[in-house]
Amino acid sequence: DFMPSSFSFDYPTFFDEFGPRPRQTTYHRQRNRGVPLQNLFTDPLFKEQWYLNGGAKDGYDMNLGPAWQKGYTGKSVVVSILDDGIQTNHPDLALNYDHQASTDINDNDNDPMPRDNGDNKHGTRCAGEVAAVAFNQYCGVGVAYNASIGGVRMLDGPVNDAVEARALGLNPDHIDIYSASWGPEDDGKTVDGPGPLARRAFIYGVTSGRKGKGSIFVWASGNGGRHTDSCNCDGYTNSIFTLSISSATQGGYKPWYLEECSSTLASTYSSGTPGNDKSVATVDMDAKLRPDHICTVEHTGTSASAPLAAGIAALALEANPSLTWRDMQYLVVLTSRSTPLEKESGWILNGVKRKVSHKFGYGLMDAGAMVNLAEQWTNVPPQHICKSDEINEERRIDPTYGYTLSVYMDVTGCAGSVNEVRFLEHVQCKVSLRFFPRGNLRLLLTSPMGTTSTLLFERPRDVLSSSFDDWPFLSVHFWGEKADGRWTLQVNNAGNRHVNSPGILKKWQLIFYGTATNPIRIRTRQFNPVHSSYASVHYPYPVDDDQLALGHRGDVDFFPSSTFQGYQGYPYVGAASNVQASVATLDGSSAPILTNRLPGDTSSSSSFDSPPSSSQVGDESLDTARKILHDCDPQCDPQGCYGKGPTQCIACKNYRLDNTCVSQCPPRSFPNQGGVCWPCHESCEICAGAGQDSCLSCAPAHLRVTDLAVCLQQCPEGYYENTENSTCVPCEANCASCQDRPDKCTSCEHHLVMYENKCYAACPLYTYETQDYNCAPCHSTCETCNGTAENQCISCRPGLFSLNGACRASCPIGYGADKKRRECVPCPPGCATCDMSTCRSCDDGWSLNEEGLCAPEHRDRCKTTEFYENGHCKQCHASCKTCAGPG
Amino acid sequence: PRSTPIFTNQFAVHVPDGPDAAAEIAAKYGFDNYGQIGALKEYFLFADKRLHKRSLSSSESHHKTLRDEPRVRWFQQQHEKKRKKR
Repeated sequence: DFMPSSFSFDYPTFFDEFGPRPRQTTYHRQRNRGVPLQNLFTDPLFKEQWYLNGGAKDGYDMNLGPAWQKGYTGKSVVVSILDDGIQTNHPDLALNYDHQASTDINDNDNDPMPRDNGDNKHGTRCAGEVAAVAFNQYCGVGVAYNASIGGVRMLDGPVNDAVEARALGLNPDHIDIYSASWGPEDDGKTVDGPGPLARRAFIYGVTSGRKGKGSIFVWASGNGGRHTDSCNCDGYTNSIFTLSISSATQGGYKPWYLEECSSTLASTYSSGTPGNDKSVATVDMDAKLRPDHICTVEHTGTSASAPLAAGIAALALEANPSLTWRDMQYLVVLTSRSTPLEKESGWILNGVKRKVSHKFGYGLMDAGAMVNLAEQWTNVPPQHICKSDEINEERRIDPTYGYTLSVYMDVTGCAGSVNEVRFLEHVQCKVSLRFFPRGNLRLLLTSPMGTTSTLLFERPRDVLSSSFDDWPFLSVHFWGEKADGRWTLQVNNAGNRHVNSPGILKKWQLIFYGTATNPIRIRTRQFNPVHSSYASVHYPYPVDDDQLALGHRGDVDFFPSSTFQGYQGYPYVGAASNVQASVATLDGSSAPILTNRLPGDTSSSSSFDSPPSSSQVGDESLDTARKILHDCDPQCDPQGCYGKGPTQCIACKNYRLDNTCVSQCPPRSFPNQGGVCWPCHESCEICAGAGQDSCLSCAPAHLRVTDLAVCLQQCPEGYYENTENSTCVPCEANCASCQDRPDKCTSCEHHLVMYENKCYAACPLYTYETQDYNCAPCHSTCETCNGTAENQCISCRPGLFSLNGACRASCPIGYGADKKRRECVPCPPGCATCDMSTCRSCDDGWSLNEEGLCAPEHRDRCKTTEFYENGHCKQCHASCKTCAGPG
Repeated sequence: PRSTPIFTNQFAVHVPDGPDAAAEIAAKYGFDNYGQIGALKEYFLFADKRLHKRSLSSSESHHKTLRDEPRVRWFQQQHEKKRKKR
């Protein structure tokens, strides 16, 4: 809430220049709880922003009011819209525009201003949803109306893998959230996803972006509802790295364009049926800045949903900037609400009693709950990845309508290993199968706790394809469940299309992502009078709160008293004289014991934030005032110590680990600039810094990804594991996956075919493309073919001639050999033998003429519709039944 | 049946030796070097203006050139991807 009289700012007039400028004041008014939101915002379209102001059916909205009332408006959070550009000088965006979060890939410059062709308004509209400036006379307000907003112009031209990688990897230490409202065609028959570069960009983003906390990627789940598409066939929304966001209508129903799938994490409001439901109000693209063109109330589809989610995520990040990419997903899972959307069918309770749906994920996002939980959130433990064995037993999929193949595997969740997963997050089921048509299939996965998640709904339009190759279907429905036990995969022929032949389930595998210990720990801040600092105290999540509890109740880990716990606020005693005195008074210990100091030593350290380094020594004046002893630990520096042992040093000669001086930092830590041993990222054994990209060597059970310089527990797609040196090596060009060697492909990029474990754009000579995109050898006589049989040649090897699909050394009687085309071609009429079109001998009753053709010897050889002339039978005029000449 | 991709005249190239080596390789074979691809260190975008900007087949000669260059660990001729706003 805000007091209109208590603020002022120099808002630019409409005709100001809106070019890049330094960030200005953030616009808050004082809180004034109780004032309706509608009365707070002067923005003319705020009343049209029904999804923000209680305007959905039954008064629901996405609960922004409480988040704003707490003062969270996206300040200091950077969001970038990956789309067709954004209008940087739009009067409702300009103040929040951030050129460092922007670029133009289509024109290869830094200005993402859209090309004004009437169609490039998409990115600008999305940007307005996130960060339209509040309290002005333009349009409405952004969800995070003080966030920095940028745009990447990338969709106004050809898109390729490098374009996507550049967009997803733009300035990852500056941009916090990337919002993407695009993807492969939602036509109900496409299966497509990021290529190798974009996949690397995602991995780099979550491991190294935001200075190691991980970039946050928000994605629109897809508009293919009309074509009964499945968002699990879109490799971007189906990725564990993206928050996949679906839509709900103003009435709380599934909109017509919604795609159902198990990778959708949550939903926000968006458009519905015109006439019944309103759409989304936001800024609009108009390069000429015509006042009546700069806003719209007709932004629609899942495109409009993802930016609303990105804005809410920005508020949560402001509430707790240390959230990692996985923390953000937890917050969404735990705070999204099913209640406003429960008129729609399809909700299930998963094994930890959380409602989830294939339409809406965990429900409608709730900004107030997100920021509340974010404030108290402690980072989740490291992600563990546990891969099951790959089940390679081929199983027949019967073509009968309604037939279901059930297979199962019993897993331990890698119990007892460093990869142990006890608390699930994402579950991927990687499937390779053949079935024609592919769109008939429905795939279901059932967890040990009895939750059944549909990995793939039948897609009636997917009638020309027949395979999935190592496609990692993602389900988020098992979040919080246990991994160990029996998992069942059902492959169901559920479609209406007639199926001629059986299919094959070739292989499948489960990949569990999660943690070994309870990930949910909230924190209250308690003041420690001894250390004059706050310490985090961690409590288990309230067990009576069904909305938030994830299950495994009573099995809660308090934060371990790790060696490194609390290093940021560690009470350094002795660095500064006032601290020494304070410690002496509080704990009753004697005055410091000082050693002789070297001439020229000076004091330099004076705050908690700057612990002493080996070169730092105590205050000169203390020397003379205090008793000098000589029995300090060798690891103490010349300032001396309070007592015996390396824990009693005033300052350290070398490095400090907790309160102990050490000669060198132990494994899995590194000395910071102040000489304090700080923990490496958990994936590092030796490191040069705290980030995941600072590993010099990897922690046990981790593999070094050679080209990304990060350590992971499992090699990502497109890499193979070199077990000799524990590295993940990129597969060769065009391999989607490989084994043992970079050039031994096990699958190819989408458009390619595989031959002898290499990928090609087309099958090489003497081979043909099989239904499963491999190249198989032709018969030995064929040069090209469409099958292995002798009569399936399309062209013949040199010296052979093709006839009816078979290749032969010579042509039979009545055929001549076309040496250029390597074909047997029928001889001209009357020829007994020929050489292409030249007769060598004639049939009986025909005679060879000077043109090399056989002519009938008598006119009675002609048909009734022909006449005889110069030894040839010629066709009568079309109007004649019989004739004597050509007329 | 899958739609044939449209290949461009751009190549993503992984050169572990870094930007100087990438520049040398690009110059040696007549590529324009557009620099690092986003945040991906050691990955560079090359283009050959002599090659058609759009083609239905990949360039075998360029594949051979890059395959035979020992300082190139990985490469990929870029092809268009259909992407739709939602």
